[in-house]
Amino acid sequence: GLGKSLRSTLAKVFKASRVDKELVKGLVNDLVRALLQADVQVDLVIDLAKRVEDRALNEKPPPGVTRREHIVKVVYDEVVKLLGGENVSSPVPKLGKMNVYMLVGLQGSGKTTTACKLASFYQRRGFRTGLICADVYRPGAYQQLKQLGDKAGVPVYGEPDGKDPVKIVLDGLELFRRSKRDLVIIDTAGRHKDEESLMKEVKELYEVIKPDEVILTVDATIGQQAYSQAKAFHEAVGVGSIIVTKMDGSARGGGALSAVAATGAPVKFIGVGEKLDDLEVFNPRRFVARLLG
Amino acid sequence: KELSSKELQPVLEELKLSLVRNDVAYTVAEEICSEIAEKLSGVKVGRFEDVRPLVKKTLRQVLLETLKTSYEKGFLETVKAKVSKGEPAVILFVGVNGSGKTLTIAKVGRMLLRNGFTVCIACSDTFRAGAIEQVEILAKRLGVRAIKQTYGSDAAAVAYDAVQYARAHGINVVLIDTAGRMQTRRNLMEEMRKIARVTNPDLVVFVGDSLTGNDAVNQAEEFMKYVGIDFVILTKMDADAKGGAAISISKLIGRPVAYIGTGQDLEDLEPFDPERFVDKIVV
Ligand SMILES: Nc1nc2c(ncn2[C@@H]2O[C@H](COP(=O)(O)OP(=O)(O)OP(=O)(O)O)[C@@H](O)[C@H]2O)c(=O)[nH]1
Ligand SMILES: Nc1nc2c(ncn2[C@@H]2O[C@H](COP(=O)(O)OP(=O)(O)OP(=O)(O)O)[C@@H](O)[C@H]2O)c(=O)[nH]1
Ligand SMILES: [Mg+2]
Ligand SMILES: [Mg+2]
Repeated sequence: GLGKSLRSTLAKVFKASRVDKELVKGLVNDLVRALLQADVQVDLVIDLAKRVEDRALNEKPPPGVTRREHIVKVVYDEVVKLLGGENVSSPVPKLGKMNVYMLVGLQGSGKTTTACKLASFYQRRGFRTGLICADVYRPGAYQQLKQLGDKAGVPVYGEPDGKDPVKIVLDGLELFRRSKRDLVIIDTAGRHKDEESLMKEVKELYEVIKPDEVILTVDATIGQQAYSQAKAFHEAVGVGSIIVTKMDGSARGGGALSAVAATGAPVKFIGVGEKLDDLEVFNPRRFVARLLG
Repeated sequence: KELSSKELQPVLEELKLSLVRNDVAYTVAEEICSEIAEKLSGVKVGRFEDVRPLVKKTLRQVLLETLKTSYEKGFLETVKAKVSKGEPAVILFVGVNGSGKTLTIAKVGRMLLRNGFTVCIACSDTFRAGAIEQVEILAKRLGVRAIKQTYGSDAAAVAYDAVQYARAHGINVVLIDTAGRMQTRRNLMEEMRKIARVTNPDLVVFVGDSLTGNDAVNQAEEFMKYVGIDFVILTKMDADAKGGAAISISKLIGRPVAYIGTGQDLEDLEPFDPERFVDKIVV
């Protein structure tokens, strides 16, 4: 696919007899094309292209590095920079307290499935985990979480006929505190930035519960709206980390890059399927390689 | 003087980016721009005329040609025609995970009930947690029957049961809910093909998320290839979606977007209006 085009461009860089303005221009055009086809937000791509071109033409390569090698490194560096760098902070709940994580995100982005994947991930690593269904709108939301939780061997709290998510969460947290859980994961309803009452609700949940981490799920197939939607979530509740779901498909996940840029939050996991163990710790190198092709 | 490609190029480059900003897939945006260039080659323009309005006018033309893809009958007309033959109209809903199929089926059910049809829903998502309960609750809200089996049962068998049920009880329309599936999962695409083969639907509806980016192209291609698509319903247009996926999908498979989802209530389904849509994109 398009991935071949960027790889072949980089190959051209190495085969070229001289590294000149023409070659760099060609590379930058191919890079723009690759990133736009990968769903990265247009303005981010334009800014990145300017930086790459500037560095490729004007930066002196460090000693021992050829001009060509330097250019390839610049491309890689600038993209990784958008991801917040190569260091993945290992997502570990703090000992000696009941950690509370809250999942938020757009409709259908994978929150409920991811909540259970996370619960299973931590439970298998020795953290006694609990799940709370705070989605009072979606038909069958509680049943969905309960069925997944049962499979994972993780207790699920919910009030299927409840109307007040804040009350449900407080009740659930109280119950889990008594049974000495190490980690409680809260699944919330899907929402987008223009649903005023829902954005108000998630803000209220955040302020009352004060979770240790707010996790934003981002669908790998999302397009140009990723940036503004992520920004709105961040302004409402302060996103602490991102999980990119449905990375097992053909989408390159450029929307995740846009979400990172909008929130400053790192990607900690990716979802790679519908089963409970289809969760992988984020690998920036592999993600960037796939993004660029 | 004749419009030169040198003059047109920067305007088209700018246009391509604005189409991408509207979530038109990159290759589709490229194609649209080359179509405009072709339409405008050799066109005479005033010596100091700004080409932008001319490009805009041509863009509008090209987009409407894509979106107004002629299709034999409308959605409701197809249903009416089948029902008038004394047979239930079978509508199969397909799409990738989380695109909004199940809620959209309920919305379509509401619309059909309003139009005087009787409806039942087949719970052919026998895989995902809570899928059957979700349909049951929605069906109850509509006052229609949900035909189901247990989790893990054969999706095609449930769909077949529903069609038989509709025949036996004179129900006008069978709406088949299927599991979300990635277009890259061959076994799941084959399963969907089997459901279609067993139920021989009158309409196959692809339910796409309007927030989808470039993947919309590959989704539409693959679903078209495996099961054929008659109509598209684009959901979540209320989420500040620019809706470029409508253009990408119609361009690729030559099928119209029949309706758009505009919210999470059963009433939030509107007929797609290509003119109004293009007016928003071509500003
Ligand atoms: N292939 C694949 N499917 C996924 C992944 N994560 C979630 N899904 C599927 O995506 C669909 C939506 O997932 P949900 O967990 O219901 O999404 P949600 O965000 O809770 O949805 P709402 O609560 O309605 O906003 C389901 O069919 C899931 O099985 C993933 O990583 N890969
Ligand atoms: N705002 C908004 N939300 C929508 C729309 N259509 C569907 N949704 C929401 O999107 C989420 C997913 O809807 P579902 O009907 O479960 O999607 P699905 O395609 O059946 O999902 P799977 O069966 O898991 O693949 C739910 O939270 C719906 O309420 C829409 O037009 N607007
Ligand atoms: Mg959910
Ligand atoms: Mg469904």
